[in-house]
Amino acid sequence: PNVVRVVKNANTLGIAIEGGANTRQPLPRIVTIQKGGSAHNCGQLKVGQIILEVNGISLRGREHKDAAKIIAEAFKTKEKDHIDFLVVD
Amino acid sequence: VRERRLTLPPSEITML
Repeated sequence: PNVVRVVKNANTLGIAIEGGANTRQPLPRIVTIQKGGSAHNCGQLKVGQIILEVNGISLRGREHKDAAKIIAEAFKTKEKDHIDFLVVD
Repeated sequence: VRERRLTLPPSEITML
């Protein structure tokens, strides 16, 4: 796994995720990266990567909605100007 | 393991 730092330099994060506990995809996977979003601008996140942690918070065992909420709040918070994703291909 | 995974529901997709 490697850590990808996504700087919040756009209005949206710009990723679509699929997966979560009790589904066929047990951990959230990136299925879309939207042009012009912070993730696209970062250039290091790729479609197909699996997100293990967000800012050190593990997504293992979390339902889809819970994982999505953690990522959304990490992007919304003003405490940091970036998000650290621990991802694996 | 594969059979158990296939019996699980597909996940929803969320745009963030």
